[in-house]
Amino acid sequence: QRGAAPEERWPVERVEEALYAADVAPSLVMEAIERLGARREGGVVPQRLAEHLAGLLVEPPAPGSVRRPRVVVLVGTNGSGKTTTCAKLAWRSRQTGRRPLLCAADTFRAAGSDQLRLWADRIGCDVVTGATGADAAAVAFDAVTAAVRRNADELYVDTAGRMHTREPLLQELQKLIRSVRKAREGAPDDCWLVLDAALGRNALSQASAFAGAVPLNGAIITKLDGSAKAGFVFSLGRELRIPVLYAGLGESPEDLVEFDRRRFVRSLLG
Amino acid sequence: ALTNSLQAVFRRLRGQGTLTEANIEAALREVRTALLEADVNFQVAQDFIEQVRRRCVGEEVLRGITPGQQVIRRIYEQLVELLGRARRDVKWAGRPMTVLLVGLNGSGKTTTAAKLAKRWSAERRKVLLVACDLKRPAAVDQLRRLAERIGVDMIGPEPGDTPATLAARAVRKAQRELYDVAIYDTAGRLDVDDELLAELRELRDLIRPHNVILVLDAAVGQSAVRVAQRFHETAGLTGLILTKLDGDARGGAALSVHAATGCPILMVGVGEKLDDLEPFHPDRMASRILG
Ligand SMILES: Nc1nc2c(ncn2[C@@H]2O[C@H](COP(=O)(O)OP(=O)(O)OP(=O)(O)O)[C@@H](O)[C@H]2O)c(=O)[nH]1
Ligand SMILES: Nc1nc2c(ncn2[C@@H]2O[C@H](COP(=O)(O)OP(=O)(O)OP(=O)(O)O)[C@@H](O)[C@H]2O)c(=O)[nH]1
Ligand SMILES: [Mg+2]
Ligand SMILES: [Mg+2]
Repeated sequence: QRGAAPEERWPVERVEEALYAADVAPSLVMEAIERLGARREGGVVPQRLAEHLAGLLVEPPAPGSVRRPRVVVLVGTNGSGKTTTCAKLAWRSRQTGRRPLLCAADTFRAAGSDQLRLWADRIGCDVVTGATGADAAAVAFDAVTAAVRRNADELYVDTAGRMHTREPLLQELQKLIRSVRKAREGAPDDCWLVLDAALGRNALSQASAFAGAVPLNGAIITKLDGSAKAGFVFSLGRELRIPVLYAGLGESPEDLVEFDRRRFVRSLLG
Repeated sequence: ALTNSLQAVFRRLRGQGTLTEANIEAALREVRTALLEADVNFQVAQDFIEQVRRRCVGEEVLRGITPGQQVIRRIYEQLVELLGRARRDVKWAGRPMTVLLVGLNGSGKTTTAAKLAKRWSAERRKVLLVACDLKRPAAVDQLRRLAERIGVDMIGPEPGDTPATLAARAVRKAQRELYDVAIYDTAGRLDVDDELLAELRELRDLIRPHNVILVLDAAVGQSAVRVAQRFHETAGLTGLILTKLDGDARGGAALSVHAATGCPILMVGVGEKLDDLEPFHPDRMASRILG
């Protein structure tokens, strides 16, 4: 329905360029062009493109009653930003007067738990750690027990980075999840995948592999303050029904925002 | 995968004697999609397809293969050729030979610094690791532990140090104590952070490294070109190390970075252990990208 003035339309080439450059899956780019009748109508109205894209994203479920302590396990590939994001989540919790607990279940990487320990000091919350080489599942178990005993509001469990293609490492993660469940029935309440915004098509492979191994119910996109646009999120929504919950926008504790579908799409389209 | 889906497209080209603009157009569009699926930069893919088109059109189809198979072969050959020209070794000059590792947050710089140190120390070279990331919590600790694990010397900050003052001290130490190699690990930084890029340039001017190596995650997508260009403008890249190739990322970033900046490709990271560093194989990378 055109109004008094014809709406500005983006030609197909411009749509392609904008979406491909943003790492949107080629199949979704072609589908968008097709569904919006771009070739037939000589282009796409940007507003309608934005609505189409936003519609591909899954909204997080309504909060509902959350158990206490809310147990959240963060997973993801090496260097994605898990440890820093755990700190940010704890900081956020502290800002609203809640009492979070952290768990450094990365017992593998050099200085993995020291990194989280330093964050815990800066933020002013406790952290449960284990010795290097200790069983990550055992550390997580202890942390859940401690969170229950201390009446913490949340427990954020940081895990070691791992390649989603290494089956033994996914099994190790499953063991950690089972261990958390043993410590408190129904735990973890959440298992979130941390994804680097600069990822290309591999983001979907990562998400699919982790979702197949653990009860993933959300994703956090880190480093969105960079030049990458994280167009893979549309595939997360469309193919895997995974909602994006937060976006990391920097290296400081306050650099985490709730993910806003519309704002994200507007910024992607520029 | 390119080879599978393309075989299907190209099968339709059977029975034609010459490759023409028309009969390879649909096929080339499929190739472009396959390259995009492999994270090759959009513009780099366009240019690459154009080169393939120019090379193929007018070619006689060789006996015993279909036109489609011929195009695929040309694509593979061209990719191997391009990546082959990109392959280079670290520049061994000066004493100490100095390496500055740079890149985005979490790409694998600190781990790669230790991998390089281990490799070169095993070659009987005297290696010094310099922990110039004073920003990330426990970064110095991380490098120190890795250095201890492999028995290599490391220098970290003293109270009040900035990355520059530490680097200056390291330069003097490396010369005075006759190290063969000095490897500088730096803090991760974004290509859009002008302040941190300026700090990097200042560090480079101070250290005067023989090798400035971009450490890049193999799973990076379309932003690889822009990232590489910014780091190249800032610090003058002499090489690329692609990390986390033990995953299933196709690694199109390798092609993108080299095509866009001319940056040579030195090595690849294939795991978290300190031995997990391998030479870069152009033919393996070409097969991986083409799927
Ligand atoms: N600019 C920016 N940097 C970030 C963000 N999130 C994390 N980082 C940085 O990314 C790097 C890696 O972060 P970590 O928290 O160590 O990542 P990780 O997933 O725990 O890494 P591993 O435990 O080794 O797998 C660090 O330099 C962080 O400061 C973000 O939102 N923006
Ligand atoms: N699987 C795999 N993991 C790797 C590889 N290289 C590095 N890593 C892991 O990637 C994560 C990040 O590595 P770091 O060395 O801390 O990365 P960085 O670039 O120094 O990070 P910042 O200093 O925060 O920018 C760690 O968990 C490493 O063990 C690799 O080739 N394969
Ligand atoms: Mg970590
Ligand atoms: Mg580092």
